Amino acid sequence: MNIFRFLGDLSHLVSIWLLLHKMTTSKSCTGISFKTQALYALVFATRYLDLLYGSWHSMYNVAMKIFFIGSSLYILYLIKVPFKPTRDPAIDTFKLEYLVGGALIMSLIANYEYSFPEILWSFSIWLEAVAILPQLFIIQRTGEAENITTHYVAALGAYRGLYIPNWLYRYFAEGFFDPIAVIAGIIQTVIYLDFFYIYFTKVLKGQKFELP
Amino acid sequence: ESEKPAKDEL
Repeated sequence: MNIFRFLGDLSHLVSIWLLLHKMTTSKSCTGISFKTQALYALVFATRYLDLLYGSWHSMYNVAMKIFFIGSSLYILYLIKVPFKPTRDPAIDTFKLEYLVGGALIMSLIANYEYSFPEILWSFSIWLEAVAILPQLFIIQRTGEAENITTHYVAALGAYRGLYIPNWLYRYFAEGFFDPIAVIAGIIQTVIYLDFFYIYFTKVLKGQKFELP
Repeated sequence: ESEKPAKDEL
C-alpha cells in the first residue's frame, strides 16, 4: 500500500458518499445514469465475489470489497424504488450491449489464464474502464450537470487516475507490473480527460458545469 | 511459481 493507492481508494469512497449524499438530500436521482450504476454493480460483483473462493488479502481489501458490492446494490435500489419517479430513462440511452460485449471480447483476448476466475476478473477490469460512459453521455446530452454530480464524477475519475502513479511506484519500488490493469486503467482515465478539463476550468472556479 | 500478479488491488 502506497500513498497513491490509498488516496485512490479514499477517492473512490468519497465518490460513493457524494452520490448517496446527492440522492438522499435532494431525494432524487436526476442526472444520474442508472446504466452506469448497474455496470458498476456488475463490475464489483464480477471482481469482488472472489471473496467466495477465498481471495482474502487483508481485512482492508475484504472490507472494501464488501462495501463496494453492498453500496452499489443499495444505489440501484434507491434509483429503482424510492427515487424512481425522478429518473428520466429517455436521456439514459447509451447502448450497454456495446460496453458489455466489448468487455467480454477483451476479457477473452487479454487475460492471465483461461480460467473462469481470471476471465471474470479481466472482464470486470475492462468493463470498469468504460462504465462511466453512460453517465458522461447524459451530461453531454443535457449539456450541463449539477455541481454535486460533477464532484461525484470527478472523485470517481480521480480514483483510477491515482492508480496510475501507484502502478509507477510499484513498478520501480516492487518490480510489480499488471499490464491488463494498467492498460485498462489508462484507458479509463483518458475517458475522463474532457470532463476533467471542464471540471477544472469551470466548476472549481465557481461556475456551473455547462458544455460550450 | 505463478507469473500472475497477486490481485491485492481493488
